[in-house]
Amino acid sequence: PFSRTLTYTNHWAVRINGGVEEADTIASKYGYNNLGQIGSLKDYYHFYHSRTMKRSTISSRGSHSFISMEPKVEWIQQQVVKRRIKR
Amino acid sequence: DFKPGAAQYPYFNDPKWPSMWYIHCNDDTHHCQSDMNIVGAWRRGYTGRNVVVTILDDGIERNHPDLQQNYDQMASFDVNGNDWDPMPRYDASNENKHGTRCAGEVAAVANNSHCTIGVAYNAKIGGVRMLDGDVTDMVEAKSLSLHPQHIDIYSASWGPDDDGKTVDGPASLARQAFENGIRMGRRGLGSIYVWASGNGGRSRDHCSCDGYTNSIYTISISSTAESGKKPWYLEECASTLATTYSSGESYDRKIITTDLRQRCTDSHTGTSASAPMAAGIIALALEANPNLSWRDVQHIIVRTSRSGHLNAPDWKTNAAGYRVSHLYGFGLMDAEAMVKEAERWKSVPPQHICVESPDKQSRTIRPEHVVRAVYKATGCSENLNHHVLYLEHIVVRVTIAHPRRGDLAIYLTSPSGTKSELLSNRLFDHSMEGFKSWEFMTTHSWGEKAVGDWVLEIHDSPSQLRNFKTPGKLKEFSLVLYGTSVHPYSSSYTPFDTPKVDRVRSSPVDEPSEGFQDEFTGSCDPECINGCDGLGPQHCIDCLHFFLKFKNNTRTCVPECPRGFYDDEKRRCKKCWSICENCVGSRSDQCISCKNGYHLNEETNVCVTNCPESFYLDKNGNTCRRCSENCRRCNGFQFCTDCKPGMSLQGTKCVFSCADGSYYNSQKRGCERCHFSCATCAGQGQESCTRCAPSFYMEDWRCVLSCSVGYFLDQPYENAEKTCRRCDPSCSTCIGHGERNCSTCPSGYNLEDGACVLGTVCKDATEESWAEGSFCVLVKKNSLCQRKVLQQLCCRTCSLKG
Repeated sequence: PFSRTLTYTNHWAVRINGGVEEADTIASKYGYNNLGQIGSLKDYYHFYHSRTMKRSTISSRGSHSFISMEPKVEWIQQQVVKRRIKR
Repeated sequence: DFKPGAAQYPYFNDPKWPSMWYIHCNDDTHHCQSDMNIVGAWRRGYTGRNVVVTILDDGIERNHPDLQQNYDQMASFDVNGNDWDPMPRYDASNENKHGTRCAGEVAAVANNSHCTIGVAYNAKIGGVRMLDGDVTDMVEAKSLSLHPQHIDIYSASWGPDDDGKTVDGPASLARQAFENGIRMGRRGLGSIYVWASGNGGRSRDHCSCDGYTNSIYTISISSTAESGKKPWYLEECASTLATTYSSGESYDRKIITTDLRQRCTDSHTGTSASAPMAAGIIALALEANPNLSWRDVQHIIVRTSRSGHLNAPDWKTNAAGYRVSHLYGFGLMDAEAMVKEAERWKSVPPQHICVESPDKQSRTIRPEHVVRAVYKATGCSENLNHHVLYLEHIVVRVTIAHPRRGDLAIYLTSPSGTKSELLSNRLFDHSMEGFKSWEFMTTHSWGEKAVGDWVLEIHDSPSQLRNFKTPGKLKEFSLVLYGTSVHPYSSSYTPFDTPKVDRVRSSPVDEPSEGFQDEFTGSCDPECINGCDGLGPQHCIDCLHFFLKFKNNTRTCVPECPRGFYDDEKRRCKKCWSICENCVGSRSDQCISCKNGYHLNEETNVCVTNCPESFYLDKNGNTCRRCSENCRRCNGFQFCTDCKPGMSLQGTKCVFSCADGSYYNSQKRGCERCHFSCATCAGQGQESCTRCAPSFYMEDWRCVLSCSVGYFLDQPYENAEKTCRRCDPSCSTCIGHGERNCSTCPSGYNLEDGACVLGTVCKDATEESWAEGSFCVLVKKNSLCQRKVLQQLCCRTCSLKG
């Protein structure tokens, strides 16, 4: 039997409608730092939450999770570590 | 044309040049089999100039002597550290050498007497540091979508574990980054992603289980040893497109490249030596024709790669005449053939995607049995926008439940009879997860026709005792056919003049160009398909490439959309926003270049008259680019002229401003206290004061309690700050500025009226205490001053009147 345990980080990918100012406002409202747009993906932002465990086998719960209820937040995902190997 | 021969080979003074067998194959002692004709491409003048390549890895040693000159800051980023410096993290084991090694293969500088030469030695090279930390979907997406309008080629030599039991691929953000890249990167031509196919040979891994190398957006590169044999690490699969050389057995020669700590190495091995080599070759082709789209590049690779001396048990010729194998794809890349093709290449017709309706009939997979499912594909012939007649990639989306995934082998046979192995047994894969909508991909039917019966076979061969009461189940599968509705090389392509020796047409009936010619009628314009009702492109029934509609409601067929128009993917040219010159959509934020007087904002894709704050105008690309972090205004990426609040300008960089009595330490990234003698300072220590603490005085660049010897305390005006200023050079000590304010003189000088004059034995005759004084009075009284010796001895007394 093969079981896979996910490792959750304290980084989130968020899709927010309304530009960077809106993203900044929502981030600070829920205690995140907005580290900017994710590469060239429009409306996707990199949020960081310093009061969440850097690595954890359970996904983060707390008042910051209510961010997903903001009307301008279209999608949010806590980032999971992916094992990648140099070839 | 270039002909092999030692006399014609160029000479480079880089010490490892003679050992670079994979670039020049002129060494008789080693019995060269075949090379990749890289020198041939160089001799045609292509060295990668104006092409930008980035290596997605663990960083790049940007100050390596072989990389420094070609290093491109705009093609680099540190995703792990979230800053612009991709320098690797150094440790005792040199763990982070991988990116620097890959970079050298692409663009090590030629003729600089150092180490090695890159395949595209004039290409710009960058590096993204993204593997030296937690890799997440977001980290991958950031890396894959870095500056897609600036970077041409992304080279990645990593992936999910090649342990023979992992099935993993790009998640939603990385997938989106790939899709955006091929759709909008390179101003709509599509970013080129080159991928190392996998190093799981010993673990019996299969690269179909790696969703990155298995993607249609990546050019999956495998390796061959010098001898043409399969290297020990090589995985096989149907998604591999082509091959370059890498290391093999101990008797095979090695690949040489740049190494960490400004060194050189011949230890770089595996498919990660091969992928950047392919990226370099593609850079040569892009220099030959910068208008190649991402699909043009794949077509050119398919057409020019050669099976040559490569040793594989499964070489076969598909129905379009291409030799292909699961080990090497279409074979060894040929740089010279690629640049020749690129020079005359015209873009292939738009890609059509035909998603055949899924077969949802559940089928039981019994041990030691084969499940065979036949699917009648139409190639979406009823839908003009999705019709696929000539194939490129074929994806099979499969959902299977199975008690032991590693026991499965999957095959797909095309209507023309080409059989691809989509998956072979994996000894170490004990997973019970099966496959959930996993996409297997094959390139082996490239150029064949799509319509007809496709056969999917699933073999279950138990490698160990299993509970046979729970057999596997094929729950659903569907075919996604990628290709074109017309022949890709029809009217636009001038065929290659010398046919490849290893191209064998299986049957003249299947010759694609013949099939294509049947579809044309006599005197219609070449831009027409399905006939016409008059001469000229405005009388076509249907267009080969694009429709262009005029205001008066007439329309014409055009080979490409003119300036100010974009292709809406239904092959219609639609108008861009009024101030866009080129665009990918009709909205104001879908511009890719702007009309005169406007500049493109690279982040919003909007045309603006003036660059906004924190952006500068890059005149070459007529683009507003973002200044480096912390700049409010700048003249270039790292040339700040004004800083954001809380920062101050030091030279051309903005650094954090600290409170009085402290300074910004850039290494520790924080403010630190100045020396106690400073009120303000620029750095650590007494000598970095910019103003002094109370009761201290500034003396040169340090603050002192009292002025040193040779300095005097100066206060230029009332209430001004007192400083220690250096005395006149003629004084030892002084009471003020200038040569007349000396208070003591250096030895050999005499103080006369505050000035130091060259001392002789002559002393002031007026100083009665000195014996010489009364002597001189006597000299003068006796009129002996005329005598030269006495005049010198009593100079002052003698010169006084009276």
